[in-house]
Amino acid sequence: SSASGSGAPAAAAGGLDGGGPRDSLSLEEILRLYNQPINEEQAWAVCYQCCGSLRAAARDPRSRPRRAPRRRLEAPAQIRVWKDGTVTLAPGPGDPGEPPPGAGTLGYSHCTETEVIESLGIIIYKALDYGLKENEERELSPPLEQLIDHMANTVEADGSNDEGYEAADEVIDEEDDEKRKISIIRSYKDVMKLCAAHLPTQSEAPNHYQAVCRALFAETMELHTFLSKIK
Amino acid sequence: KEKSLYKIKPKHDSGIKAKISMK
Repeated sequence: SSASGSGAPAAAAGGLDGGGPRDSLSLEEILRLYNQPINEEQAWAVCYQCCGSLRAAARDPRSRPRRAPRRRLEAPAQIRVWKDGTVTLAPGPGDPGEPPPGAGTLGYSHCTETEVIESLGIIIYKALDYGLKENEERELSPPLEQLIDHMANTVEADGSNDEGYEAADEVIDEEDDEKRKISIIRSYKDVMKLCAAHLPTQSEAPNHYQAVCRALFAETMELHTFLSKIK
Repeated sequence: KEKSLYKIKPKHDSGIKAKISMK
């Protein structure tokens, strides 16, 4: 059912470069292959995993082969989901082993942790909004909307969110009140805490979110293989 | 488990989509 829609097979057939085995996919490739937005659980998982790798890189940059320098994200093509469920930022111009910035590049520059988080929040929202018309808005669950609101720094001045979610009352409980305690996101760790608090058991967050991203990679590759065979 | 379908509503001027688009 994921591939339903007239554009999906054509998009999928041309969605990946090369025919050999792949160890990672960009978020853009995933969106194009499915021709639909990511689901909420995948959004939580990509946020958690991406902030985890950014945090690890920030703490010990020399030990990370998939190094992720601090810079704003401009496109889903810069987020890579790996076969093992790791999520990293794609190397950019000027990074070790990469060509220097030139004409037509995205013009990366080093920036603060909160700026990276803000840009990640925006990219994740756009992945949730993928394919929707300009005058349409996806109804997100309040906790995820709150996470993105805080990441993207779009929270209203009084700290309240826009409550356009009609079914909000039925899911707000003490657990949500606990999550509201983090009113300002300042670090990758804050994002990871909120993502972990989304789960019934917070200690399961590393394994759970890695499994979600691993499944996202595997299912996308399966879809690509399937659609390629049909073509 | 989350349903694969999601609800779509008209874009609201004070909604998250409008706020994100202004970033």
